[in-house]
Amino acid sequence: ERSTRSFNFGSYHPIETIYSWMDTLVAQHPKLVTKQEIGRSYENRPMYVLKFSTGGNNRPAIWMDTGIHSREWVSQATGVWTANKIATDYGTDASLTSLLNTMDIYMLLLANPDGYAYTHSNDRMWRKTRSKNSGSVCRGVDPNRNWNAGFGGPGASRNPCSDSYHGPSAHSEIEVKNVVDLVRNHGNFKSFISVHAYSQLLMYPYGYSCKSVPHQSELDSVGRAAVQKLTSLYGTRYKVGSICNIIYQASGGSIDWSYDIGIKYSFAFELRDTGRYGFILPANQIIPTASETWLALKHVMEYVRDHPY
Amino acid sequence: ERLFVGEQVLRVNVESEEQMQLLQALETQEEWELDFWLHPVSTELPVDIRVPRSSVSAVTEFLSAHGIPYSVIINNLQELLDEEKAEMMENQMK
Repeated sequence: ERSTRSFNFGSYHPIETIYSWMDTLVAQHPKLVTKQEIGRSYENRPMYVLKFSTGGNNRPAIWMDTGIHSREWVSQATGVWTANKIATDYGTDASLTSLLNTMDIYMLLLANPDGYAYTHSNDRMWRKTRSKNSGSVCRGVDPNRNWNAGFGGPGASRNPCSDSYHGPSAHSEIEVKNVVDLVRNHGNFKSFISVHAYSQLLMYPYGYSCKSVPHQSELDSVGRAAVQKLTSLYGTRYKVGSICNIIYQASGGSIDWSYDIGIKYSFAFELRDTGRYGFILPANQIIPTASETWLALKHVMEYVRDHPY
Repeated sequence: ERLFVGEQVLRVNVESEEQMQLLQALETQEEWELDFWLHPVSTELPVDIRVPRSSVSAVTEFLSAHGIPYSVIINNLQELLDEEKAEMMENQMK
């Protein structure tokens, strides 16, 4: 109790602190939160998912990951704050309570643990995984170009030294494969949300192609409504659109993969850069960022709850 | 530990397709070791580039020579990183 209360959500933390905080969150909310190891990273760090469930068997579920690009620290910090928000608001927030009485939420807070540890110890600008690339001195694969969705297509590099290197094959990165296996084995995810930073965008598929997805108009209207909620808090302005149309063609992305396996409500957030700090967003902006993002996340989750398919 | 002393982050607001193409050409250019935090994708979105100290003058001369407007959003990246680390240490002590 004391240790979670003393946890400072308005600061950045190393991986060890976040992992130990997870245990305190689970201990504090044993009937709601469990921690599951979904596999290990390339450097053998555990990958933990926080599962929020009030019972049932294999209920429809919502997936949320943060930190797949390790240098985007505000995304991991937002994930930690959001996990705590869900745990503490359950039972008091009627909408969230009704959601958790019918659905589960899975959160992977450190989707790229090796990269995150490396940004603390060696290179704050590191973005990729830390796997060795045979035949190259350069390490790492861009974990958001490694999914089996237009893999190896435009918008990803075949150069191992590039920050957008797609890797030798789809799902070659164990960090990606761990998620793929969990989502496929579960088989009942209804939404897949990946949180990045920065540039204030809420995007939906596709990235690997600029053609519209079948549910484009629905995803667009859900996105716009969610962003309206986000903007209402501090005025942070977001753009909404498909990855390909709003930024660039990027193949091998996670939400393209999730959409193509049937998870309709697939979205990617690029969080704020209010103040023009890029990836080095000051810690005093973590809680404002997480608070505004929560309004959008909650809107998306409520929509998913109310539109079963 | 890798240090970023004297490294700058430039924010470029491209105003034309031609300027966009010039920046996209920079993306493939490896000599200056540029790290595109935001890529040149549309005239509606800024382009952020982390520039190693050794390349700062070459890059700023290139942008000026082509009339591409830019501003320095981070003047010395290492300073910000030192602040970030100090804040984390202070928090850990607490």
